[in-house]
Amino acid sequence: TTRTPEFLGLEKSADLFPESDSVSEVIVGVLDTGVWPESKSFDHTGLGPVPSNWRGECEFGTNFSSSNCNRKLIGARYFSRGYEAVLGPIDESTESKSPRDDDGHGTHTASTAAGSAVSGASLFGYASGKARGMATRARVAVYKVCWIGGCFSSDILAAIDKAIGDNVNVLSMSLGGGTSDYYRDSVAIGAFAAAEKGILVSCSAGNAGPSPYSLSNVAPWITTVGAGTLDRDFPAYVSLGNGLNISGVSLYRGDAFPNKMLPFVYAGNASNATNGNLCMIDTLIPEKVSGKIVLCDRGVSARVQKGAVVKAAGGAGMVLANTAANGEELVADAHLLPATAVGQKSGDVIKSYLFSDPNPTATILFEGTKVGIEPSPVVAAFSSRGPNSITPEILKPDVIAPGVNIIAGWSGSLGPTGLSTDMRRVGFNIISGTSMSCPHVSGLAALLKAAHPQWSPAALRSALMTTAYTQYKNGQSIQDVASGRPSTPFDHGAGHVDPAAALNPGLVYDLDVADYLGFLCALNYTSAQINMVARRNFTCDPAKKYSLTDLNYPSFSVPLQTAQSDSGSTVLKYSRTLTNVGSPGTYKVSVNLKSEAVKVSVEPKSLSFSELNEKKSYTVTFTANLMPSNTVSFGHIEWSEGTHVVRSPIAISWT
Amino acid sequence: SSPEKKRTYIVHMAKSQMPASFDDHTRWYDSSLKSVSDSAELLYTYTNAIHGFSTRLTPEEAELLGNLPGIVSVLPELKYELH
Repeated sequence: TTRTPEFLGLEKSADLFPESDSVSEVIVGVLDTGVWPESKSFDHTGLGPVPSNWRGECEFGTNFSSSNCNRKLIGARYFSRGYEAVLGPIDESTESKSPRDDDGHGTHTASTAAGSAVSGASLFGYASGKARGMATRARVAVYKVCWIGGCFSSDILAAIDKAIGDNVNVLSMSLGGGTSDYYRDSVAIGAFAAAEKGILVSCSAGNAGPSPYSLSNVAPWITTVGAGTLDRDFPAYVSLGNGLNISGVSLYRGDAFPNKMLPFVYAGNASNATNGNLCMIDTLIPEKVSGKIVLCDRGVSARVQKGAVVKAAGGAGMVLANTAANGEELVADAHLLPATAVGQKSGDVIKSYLFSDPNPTATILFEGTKVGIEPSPVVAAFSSRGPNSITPEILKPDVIAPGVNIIAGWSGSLGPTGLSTDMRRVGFNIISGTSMSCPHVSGLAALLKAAHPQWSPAALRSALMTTAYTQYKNGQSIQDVASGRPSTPFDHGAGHVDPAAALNPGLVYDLDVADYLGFLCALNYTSAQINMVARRNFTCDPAKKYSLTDLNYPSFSVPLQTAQSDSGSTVLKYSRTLTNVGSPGTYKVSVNLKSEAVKVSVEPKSLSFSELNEKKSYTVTFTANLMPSNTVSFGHIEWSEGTHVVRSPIAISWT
Repeated sequence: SSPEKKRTYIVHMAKSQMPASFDDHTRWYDSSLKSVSDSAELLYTYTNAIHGFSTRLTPEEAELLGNLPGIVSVLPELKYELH
């Protein structure tokens, strides 16, 4: 991917990151739609022999053999038995029964995490530059689990099973399955086993935002990644016949209509369908759109599909307007016809013009790539949001990372829109989703793992979380594009990742399997349910007090019931243990919480560490007044010895 | 709604309860499965992620399997989607 290495400070801080030899010992496993091995992102030039502990394989199948692997792409497997059991034999004329990626998504995520550096990358000239994965020297192993008909948990579990046996160090999974208890969720179950083996599991948070309680992959042994924007944009303006210029974005490249105003029509007025405004297939009347620019509303069908519908009906161009569901978030697409996407407010302005002018006209002006856009990052509207619906005491997502308009490797099987009618073929494509932010964190975790091979997955995640930032350089809070207001820990978790800072966090909140078993006991799981998650007979000690608030998590989520106490106030205690991974020092605590309803106290107020790996515990007491349902308060707890700042977000909610 | 309609289940096994007569957990899984269904086959056997296997069963067969010794749970598989 281009730009994100600079945006994340990887280029500027290159000296801080581990030597290439240690990174090349780290293996990133990616569960996805497979891989396009011919992508330049999997060039192995300069890489030495595969790590000696590697046990994986490059499996044979449709248009794929062991010769497609190399010293970069060291493993490629596919898992289709569960899929075929449900949907019948794979039609090899439409999808490859092999690790080969016919979709593009898997090639994109794998190359984002650990793709080699490729000079001169771009999508039709957009986002041009040197594309690289986050961990350019790490090895890649792909596990194809998603097919045209979906991703089935029996296949996913089989892939995780193999990845653990193959000895991957990081597992990247940009997929999810809604919200089910951990013992029913194959990703959570497999991730538990992986974490126990020292594998960091990074998962996408989901694209169901901005609705609250919309997160996937919320198990505390998973690193859950939301999405933010970069400081890059692809402006394409709509110039209206009344002289107004409206901002939009587009990745269209081709013949446009420079300086030529065209008739402009609202799709809802060019269709007999009740949902004609959505530009669904076969809903536009060709006589009413031919040669015109058509305004379509976003929603229901794919954005690029709407462009194809307009084109098929004879339209000359398209303006795609967000609705309330997307607000002002602009996602650029490589449309098949001149087209641009505009926000809801802009869409309303355009509609007002369309409905008031008897002969509306417009043109679209494509401006290419712009960088240095501020503010950035902003939380993407689509990024799924907390609270955590399974365990409200665990704050999710953990962090956000770049996930909007990300360029990375693509499959040679299909065009950048993914439409069957798109005959264009590209080496790189620009797409958006928490699927794209997840592999950023996977690759960064690989870098951290190389720098600190002894750290547990929880310690690596803690480093990423406690060093994440929540403010821009000017001190303003990171914005949420969905609301236009400052984002909260339910949107961004601990904040936006800062990999250079994560290399040296000072202190970490560590966790091991015993902690997670205690967590399952605190959930009142039965022995059978614990066995399903943790693969062992484990009996919770009836004499021991298990508390969800004592899981040593690097963040604080405080769910309160509005009718929790007759006295009107509730007292909750959270205990945490910090491990020193830096120099000796005395850390002092500070609490920032803008709430009259909650008082926070921390004991002790300072912690002195004299040795590496020394552990010190503290307790946080939240004393909360009764508040109306849906009230929220946010803040953070910081420990600092003057050099390092170890920050944990606080999210308090009354339901 | 057909009673014969099969779906995929993920079966969690208590590995510690494997009878001594089996020297291989896969044979135990297969034997357990065959005791409730002549036609069902192992889709996958899992070693590292869980102790167990996946298979296609009718709801009745799944219920019978769940009552056998050594079976921790028999849960229908879920469908996931890319993000």
